[in-house]
Amino acid sequence: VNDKAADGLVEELNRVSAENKKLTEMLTVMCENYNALQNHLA
Amino acid sequence: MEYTSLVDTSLDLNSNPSHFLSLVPKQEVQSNFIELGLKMPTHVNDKAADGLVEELNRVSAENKKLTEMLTVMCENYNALQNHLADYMSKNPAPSDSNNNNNNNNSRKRKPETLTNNNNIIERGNSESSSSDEDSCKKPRQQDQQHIKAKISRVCVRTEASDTGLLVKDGYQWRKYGQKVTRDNPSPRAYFKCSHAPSCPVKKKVQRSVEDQSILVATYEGEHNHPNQSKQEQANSGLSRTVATATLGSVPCSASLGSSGPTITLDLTNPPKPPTNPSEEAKVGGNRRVDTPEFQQFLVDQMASSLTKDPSFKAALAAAISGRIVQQNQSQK
Repeated sequence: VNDKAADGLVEELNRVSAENKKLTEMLTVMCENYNALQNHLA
Repeated sequence: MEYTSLVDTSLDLNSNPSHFLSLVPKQEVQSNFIELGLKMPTHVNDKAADGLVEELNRVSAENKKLTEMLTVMCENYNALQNHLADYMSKNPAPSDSNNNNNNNNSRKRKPETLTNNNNIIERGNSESSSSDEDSCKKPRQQDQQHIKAKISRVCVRTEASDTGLLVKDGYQWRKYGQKVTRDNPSPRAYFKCSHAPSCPVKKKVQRSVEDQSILVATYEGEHNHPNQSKQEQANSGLSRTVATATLGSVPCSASLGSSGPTITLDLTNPPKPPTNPSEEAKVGGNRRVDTPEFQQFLVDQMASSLTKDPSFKAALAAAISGRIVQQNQSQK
């Protein structure tokens, strides 16, 4: 039972970390788009 | 287009995000684990479990911050794009259609470059505006096509002793270069219309490989200033300016042979019936030229216009005498 709980905790941590990574990538792309648009306006 | 609606930051990755989006006390985490049907590792390895929970809380908090930042970024992007749209609607530039084309192009092109990313990212990219590079390329290509579509070539016979590369056609030209090509021992001279850069016409002059007494002038583009009528007159074949300016050159006949986009005007061939050039030039391939009435009409028109010209006789005499002199020289 304890092992299961620990596994669940680790699994949850991995999932949240993966989401974190994707969010970071999205933010990077969004920043690039924003900069491109701003340069175009300038 | 609203990006906030497109950007679903949850990505369905976090099935129950409220559990981990904030720093929560251990007891609350414990209750969450109970809800999930899990048991907290309380008595075996409390320290390791605490570390995991702490890490989970930290990552979840970071996740929340990232989500907030992404939302703010999307809002800013939308605001900027609305600003751009307002600006474009208030200041419709002449190249507006080009920009639209470029936007369309970028909408097609940019997602291809980011196929590895998810849909949200592709949409975000696809709406990004076109670059300046693209907006410059399009008109440039159109200009080049426009120039290439109007290439004409004029062949003029000159005296054997004349080594210059001047073909006087009624326009002022500015020489900007000369080079020797591999296929021809005679150098090729490059000219721009003196009205450049407003007038885009360029001229290349080089002696023919087969007959060095023949100058081949290649015109690119069309004059955009009032002398255009003179240019058309010169291209039509019996230009007085060409005949008199190139001493010894006799425009015995002019034939307009249009193969593709290039029009070649040969002023060196032996005489042909005078109706051919004018009828082709005036009618441009209309079938009515086949009728004898129309040909007669053209002959009459040409004769009347030539006889009305007071300097025509002088030009004709100069041309004929030049021809005779040339023949005499070649016989000797």
